[in-house]
Order: sequence, then C-alpha cells, then structure tokens
Amino acid sequence: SAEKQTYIVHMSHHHIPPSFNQDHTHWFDSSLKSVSPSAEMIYTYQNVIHGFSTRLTAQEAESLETLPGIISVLPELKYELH
Amino acid sequence: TTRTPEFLGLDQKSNLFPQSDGESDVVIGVLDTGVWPESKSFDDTGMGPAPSAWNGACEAGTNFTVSNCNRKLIGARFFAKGYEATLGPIDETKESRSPRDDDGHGTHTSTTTGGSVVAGANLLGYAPGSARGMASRARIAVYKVCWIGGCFSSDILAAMEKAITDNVNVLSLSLGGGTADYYRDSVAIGAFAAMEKGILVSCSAGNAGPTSYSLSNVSPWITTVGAGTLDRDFPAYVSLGNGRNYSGVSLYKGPTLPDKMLPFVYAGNASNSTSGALCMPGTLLPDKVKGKIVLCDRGVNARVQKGSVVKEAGGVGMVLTNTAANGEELVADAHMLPATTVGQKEGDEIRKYVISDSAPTAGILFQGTKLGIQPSPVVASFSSRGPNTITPEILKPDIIAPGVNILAGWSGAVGPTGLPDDTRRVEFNIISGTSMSCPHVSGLAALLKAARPEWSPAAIRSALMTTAYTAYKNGKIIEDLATGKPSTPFDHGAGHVDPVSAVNPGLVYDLTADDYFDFLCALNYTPAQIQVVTKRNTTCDTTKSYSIGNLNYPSFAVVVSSDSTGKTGSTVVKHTRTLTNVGPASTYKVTTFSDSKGVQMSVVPNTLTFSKVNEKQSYTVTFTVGDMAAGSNAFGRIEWSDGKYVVGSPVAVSW
Repeated sequence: SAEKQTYIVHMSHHHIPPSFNQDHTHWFDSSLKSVSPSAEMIYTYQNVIHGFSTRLTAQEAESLETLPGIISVLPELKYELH
Repeated sequence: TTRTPEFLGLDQKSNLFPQSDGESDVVIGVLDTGVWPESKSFDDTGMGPAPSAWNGACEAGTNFTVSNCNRKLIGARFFAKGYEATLGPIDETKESRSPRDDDGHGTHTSTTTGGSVVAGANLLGYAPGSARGMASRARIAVYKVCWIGGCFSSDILAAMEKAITDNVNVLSLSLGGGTADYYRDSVAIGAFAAMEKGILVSCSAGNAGPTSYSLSNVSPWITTVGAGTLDRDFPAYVSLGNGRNYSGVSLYKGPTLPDKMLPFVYAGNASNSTSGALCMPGTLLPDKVKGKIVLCDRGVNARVQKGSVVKEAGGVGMVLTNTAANGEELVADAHMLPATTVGQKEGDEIRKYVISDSAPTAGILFQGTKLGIQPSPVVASFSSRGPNTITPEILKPDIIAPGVNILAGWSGAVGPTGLPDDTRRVEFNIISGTSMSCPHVSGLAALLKAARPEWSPAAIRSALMTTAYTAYKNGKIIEDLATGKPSTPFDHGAGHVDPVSAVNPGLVYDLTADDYFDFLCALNYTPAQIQVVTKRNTTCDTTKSYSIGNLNYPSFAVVVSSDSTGKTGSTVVKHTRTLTNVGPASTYKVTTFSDSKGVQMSVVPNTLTFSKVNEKQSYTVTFTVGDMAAGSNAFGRIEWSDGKYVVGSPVAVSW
C-alpha cells in the first residue's frame, strides 16, 4: 500500500477558496501537500482538464479525493500505438 | 505516402481544392513517438512563414536542436515526465530525451498526414512513386508522448494541453488504451477540450479486429478511423515440390534464393519447444533448419522477428502463415531473409504438404509491386470492429481509410523491421495498422479545414462520413477480408473516405460542445463525471429529457432491448436529426434501405428544402423493429439526395 502510482487529479475550477486569489497552481499544490508533504506535481493542466498529475499511494489518493474542490482522482492509464 | 493520393483521387486535387490555398495555414498536431526531421518529407521549399496564429515551439533535447524545425515542421515538443515518474529516467543509450523519433512510427504517421512531395520514394524498390502527405502543404507539429515503455496519460494530457495553446487545427492520435469510460479516458477528456477549441481530433480505431466490440477511441467528439486496403500489393509466390503454387506477400529485398527447389521444414518439427511452430527466439534446432526454408506460424512474437530467428538458426528462407486470427489478410514485411506471408487457407495446405511429404521442397518467387489489385478497398482483418462498447447507441467506427502496407517516412535510427539486428537504414518504410489510416483522415480533415475554414470539427467529420462509399463501382458492398463477405457498418462505419466528394457534401450534421454536454446528460453521468470531461460546473437540466439517439450524429445505431417489445411484438424508436445546408439552395428527398424485414424506417418530413447556406432543417426517423434473437444485427441506410448531392448515413440495429 506504500507503493506510489501516478494519478490524474481533477479539480473544480469554480471551488478555489478565495484565500488563493485565483492562484490555481498554489491551490493545487497546497491540496496535494495536505495529504502528502513530499509529493510533487508532475504536470499542471488548465485547458484539457483543470488539475494536475502526481504520484501518490492509494491511501493518499483516497484522502485527497475527500478534500473540498477535488472532483476525482483517477489512476493514470497507459496507451499503446496502433 | 505513395499510391494513396491516386487511390483517393487527390491527384486531381489541383481543381478540387482550389480554395485550399489556405492549406499552408493549417497545422496538424501529431501525438506519437516524435519525428526524424531530416526526412525529405519535411522539406519546406517554397513555404512561407508559419501562420501568424501559431504559438508552438521547437524544443531542444538529446540529438535535437531548434534548427531541426523549419517551415514544414513548425513545432516539436516532447513529454517524458509522466513516463519517467513511473519508469525512472529515460535511458539515453536507448532513446532520445527530445522530439527525435527513435522508433519510426511517429515519422510515418506525421509524414502521412502532411508530408511534402518527395519524388522517387520507395522502400528497397517497393511501392515506388512520389510520396506526399494527404495535406502536403499543411504544417506539422509533433508532440512526442510515446516512449519504449508506452504512452502515459499524464504525458498525453500535457501534450494535448500544449497543442491547444499552440493553436493546432487538427490533432492526430494513432494510439489507444482499453475501453475505459469517457470520464476515465485521458484521450477522450483531452479531445473534448480540443473539440471545444475547434480542433478536429482523429484517432485510430485499434487493431483488435475482427473481433466485435474491439474498438478504441469511441467518444462521439472523436473521429474514429478503421483500416482498409489499397489497390497495391507485393506478391511473392510459394512453389512446392508437389507442383502447387500459393500466393503470398513480401517486401524482402536482397540476395535471392538459388534457382532451384530447396529443402522445406515445418518449424513445429524442428524444435524442442511445444510452441516451436511460432519460430520464437531460441526455439529452432539449427541442425534441423540449416540450409532449409522454414514454415512458421503467425502469432505471439513479431512477424519480422520470426524471420530473424530462422536466419539465426541457419535457415535460408521462411514461409509465414496466417492463422485463424488473421485469415486471408496479407500484411507485407521487409524481412531480413527471403520470406513471404501467406493466408490461413494457403498456410493450412502448405503445412499439410510439409508435414506429410517425405522430402518436402519449396521455393519463393518475388514479384515486386503490383497495382490495380481488386477488389479494393477491403476492410483489414485487424481493423477493430463495433458495436461501440461504451455507448452502443453511437455507431463506431466512423469511417475507414488506407491502413494496409502504407509507405511513408521513417526514422534514421532504426531499420525497416525495427529489429535490433537490422542495420539497414531507409528513408521510407511500409507498415500497416489503424495507426496508418488515422493520419490519412487527419490529413484529409486538414485539407477540408483549409477549403472550409468556417466548418466545425463535427461538420468536417460529417462531410467525410456522409460522402464515404460503401460499395465498389460494380455495386457490390466493400468486402471484409476477415470473412470474405460484404462488410457492415460495424466494420466500415459510414464507409471508405472519399475526399473528392467530402469538400462538397451538400448538407452536414453539425454538433456543438453543448450538444455533447447533453449527450453526457443522456448517459446519466454524475455532475462530477460531467465536470471531469467538460470542465463545466453546470448540471443537467432536470426538466429536460435527454436522449442519446438525438445526438446529431451522421450515423444511426438503434439498440433494442428484449424488455421493450410493444404489444405487437415490435419496438418503436425515434431519432431526430438536424441538417445544415452548406451547398446551393435545393430540395432533398429521403430514401431509406433496410436489409431486414424486421426493421422498418419512416422519415418525417421526407422532403427538405433549403434556400440559403447554413439554413437548418430537422427530421425524425421512426424505427419500427420486430423481435429478433439477442445478438442479432440488421443494417440499412438513410440517404438525402437532391439529385446532385447524396448525404448518406449508415444504420445499425442491434438486439
């Protein structure tokens, strides 16, 4: 359970707390650090999704999903060339 | 590519796309394994500066500098952070941490979409001609998201994020994952955002055919492309000691076999392994194959690897036979020893001979490139098939395009077989897959975008679908290679792409992001799922009745559940559609066709009159469907015609 995997974290653009002054990246990071102080964001996204990707344990992912403004935390998928 | 421009009628392009002077303003983004910028297909002679709206960049990295880009290849980026987060730092001895293509696949697909004209192109002399992309004057931007270990969705999302802000007009993705629901599928999610920005996203349907329900990339806002053959082949006959000859295909070029019959052995009888017939590494006994031609069965390991295994064990040639999984599909390979691939039926007969004869012999006769092969196109066996696993009420694939034995640009880092011991280097290679048919449609979409800049992605896709053909000139339906019988809309979608007609379709089925939002409501998506896909905070209108069947899609799929039988033992389903006029004022009449008496269609109104461009008219189709055994399918068509334009839609009914 301590093993980490990559997750895609979808945040609700409209639920950013006022205290972040619309600084979405800061909000993403503080949400992440609240469940895993050492976790880093791999990418942040604004157009394709509203959120970021990061590596978490399953338990950290579950905790993150309960935070306000988090829509879903989905495991990364691997695609193959056709 | 060579031959596909002629096969698609693009060689007449000069008078068909006169409007597409804007072609050089269209940018095609390709998410793949990167690019080999030295390919002649990226020659930018005569091209003006990149379009003013272009925001992209050329990222430097290992073996790649910003000077590798030019006015054809105007963008090159790479995304490895997701891949490295999972698999660790990229091994730079094996692959370049840069946009450089070490695999070949990305160069092949990007040059297929928009490669410049290159005279005298060929692979070892095969498929010679002037190679050119579908939109040979469009610009290309590559986004490297696939590495040796695969293509990770966090990288794919980052690339799509960048492609949107870079301002590409078309996105081409020859990759797929399992059949995750739209809100779990990063390609589907990224494609929704791209579609909202007016970007057409074209994806490969997958190579898991001919099994049903085997499609990838089935979102309705994605153009899903299956694969068909060309009228070109590379025959290489097998002659046996019993006087019989069997046709096969091969791209082998090199020292020919001696001009006599050679000893012939079945790999299954030249191995200590139970799977010896597959010619897997280390399974052939040299003393049993030395100096002989070896019969290998397809399956498990790569076709070209089998040839390498035979060569290593001392064999002088290989006959590779299809099994039931591939039937009569003949995909040609640039084997490293004299080799040919034969269909399942032929292979079974050859196997019988080589096992039963006391001193079996064989020879292989290479015939080079043959054109005018008929029937063509046929649906490739490997092309994934419907119905749509996620939403059976949306008919997929949308369309088929050339995907078998396609010549296009290749990487200089790897040989034509891609095998480590293949030290040959080629400028063009011939490979097969829906990976090859997808970029054909991406490039054709770019051509249409240039000719019709005001069209939405849905309108472009509609034009490609309603003008696609499902029958040969003799009236016979396009054949399915897997069955030898006529293919169905679950195999060919709306049919084979016909760009010459697509530029003037008469009417289109248009769709907006709001329509797709309503579609997700019809799926009963939760607000969270809808927000993941659409990034919208709005919820479905509880006072509205949403229906999947009313998504204004250019095709129809009706799913009859056994509990919906009405009093008369029949089910009534209504679908409404809206047509937008993109041609001259005219009056269209509808005709319907069903291949089953159990399916009746009535259309109200049955005449639509348009007096100006962009005028919209709606109609409702009532399907009255009798009882059939579960798992049955029936097919048909709904066509609107004014005598000049035909706006055709396939119909599929499933029980």
